[in-house]
Amino acid sequence: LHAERKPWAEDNRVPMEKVLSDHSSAKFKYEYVAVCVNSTDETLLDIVHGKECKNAESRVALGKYSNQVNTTGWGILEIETFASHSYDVQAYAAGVAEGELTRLQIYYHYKNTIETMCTNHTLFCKRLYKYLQKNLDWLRSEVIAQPPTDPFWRQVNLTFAQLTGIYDSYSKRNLTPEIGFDLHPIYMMQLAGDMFDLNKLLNKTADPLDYPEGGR
Amino acid sequence: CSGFVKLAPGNKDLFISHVSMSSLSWMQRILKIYKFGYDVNEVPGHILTFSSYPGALVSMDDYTITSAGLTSIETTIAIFNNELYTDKYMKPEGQVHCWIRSMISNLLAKTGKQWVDIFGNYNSGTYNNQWTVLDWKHFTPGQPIPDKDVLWILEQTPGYFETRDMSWYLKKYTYFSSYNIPFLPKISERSGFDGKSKQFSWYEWGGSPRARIFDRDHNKVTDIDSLMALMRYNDYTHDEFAKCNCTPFPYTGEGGISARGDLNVPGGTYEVESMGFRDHAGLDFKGTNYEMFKKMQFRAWGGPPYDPLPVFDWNHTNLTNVRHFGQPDVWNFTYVDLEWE
Repeated sequence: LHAERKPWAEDNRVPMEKVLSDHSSAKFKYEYVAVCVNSTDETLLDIVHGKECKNAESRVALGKYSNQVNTTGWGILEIETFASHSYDVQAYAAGVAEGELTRLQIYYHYKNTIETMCTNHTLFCKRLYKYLQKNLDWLRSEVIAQPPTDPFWRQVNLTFAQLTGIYDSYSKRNLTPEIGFDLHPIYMMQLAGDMFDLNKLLNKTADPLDYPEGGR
Repeated sequence: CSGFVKLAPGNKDLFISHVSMSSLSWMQRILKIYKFGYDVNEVPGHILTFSSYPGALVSMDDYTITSAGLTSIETTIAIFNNELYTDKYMKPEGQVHCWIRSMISNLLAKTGKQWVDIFGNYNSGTYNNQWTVLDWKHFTPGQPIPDKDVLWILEQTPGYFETRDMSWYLKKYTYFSSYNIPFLPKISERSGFDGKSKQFSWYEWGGSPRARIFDRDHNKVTDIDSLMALMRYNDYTHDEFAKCNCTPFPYTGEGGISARGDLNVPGGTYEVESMGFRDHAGLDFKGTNYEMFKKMQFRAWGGPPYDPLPVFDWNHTNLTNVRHFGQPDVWNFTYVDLEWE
């Protein structure tokens, strides 16, 4: 049925003047969250909807988000962290703010790109799991083995702190600033580009509509 | 993807732009800025702004502006040489995946040279790209650009990467374009593009449709609007460079700066597989000029290119069974000019 249609249709063209006029009248709402050190247990962080924590010093990160997906095609996210806290806590809190503010879009993106990746590819996914777990274990061991002053490995550590923050926040877990080197769906979202070649290395069968020269 | 760096006439402005091409299921998009409270001397790129995806810590397009005065973009290099997919070059220990290396390069590099040097460490052989890194600190409007350190590229295959200062090229030709084909001879040879390009100009650096369109039209770019027009350009039914030995129509929607593989004919015959009907299109446009860069701003347009092509509409596409939860049905948007707080 679809093959009989022309590859493009005149009827769904939208005049550029209308697009620009609709756009200029659009009003966008912003949502804010602050990530604050818990007032009774300093090993925990809290999410506060709004810009302020109970006291200014306890604010580790501030996030601002506008979901304009249905009006511009984009969500717009701003995350700021504050220098009065350690780098590790800042990175984790940045992730926490993002996970909280963009939870809905993360969920949709998960549904679109991750949820079915192992459907009909069970053996491939077993190989992939083994490969990725081994890589995460090696990264963890290197972060521990390298001097904490090593700039590269310090940033590896901070990157995983931020990732852990997103995962904990998205999953509504306790917000204890930690650094996990764990395999979870949010981690898989980071690997999208790397997967083009891991698919080939680990012999994934191509899906019919896959672009033959996978990449971006 | 398509990447493009352009000096305006008289060096009055400088532009860097990118179009991401991928599966249309990847249109949940977020424009992000991270402002970390790290010491600027330790982490020059402590402020990062980029086009991205939900849950992603890096751009993945890639299009990233850093507070160190750099912009990094990339287009992917396909690896046709399957002999590179072995545990000799790709292994789970001793290698760091691309997304982490790109994050760390953006955070730590002060210069384009530093960016490519950092990125080259622990090559995982995954997400093999041609990276283009522009150092805005060497640009002054109306002045000639220096002979070096304005523009660096890095190209990667499993087990090997190479970097080169391409400032001379930008100075000589006033533009540098990136279109999924390696520039460096050894990368071309290792990846298999050498052999492919002898069979089809589709794979030839300088000879592929996008290379030829960029070469023909780069002079049309004088401001951010004309930059956007070039990067979203796709008029494949009329453009001579989009012609192919294909049936039922002698052209391909992949033959534009921003692709529309969804408009090709299902069941059609295409001389190269990647010319055909696919879940593959340009998903966006991002571009910045010198004034915008100074405020870490850029212009972004979400969705596949239209005008003169039809607007992408999930209700009127031949792509069925492509997941698009949470996406608008009709992608008839225009651009946003980002202004961060």
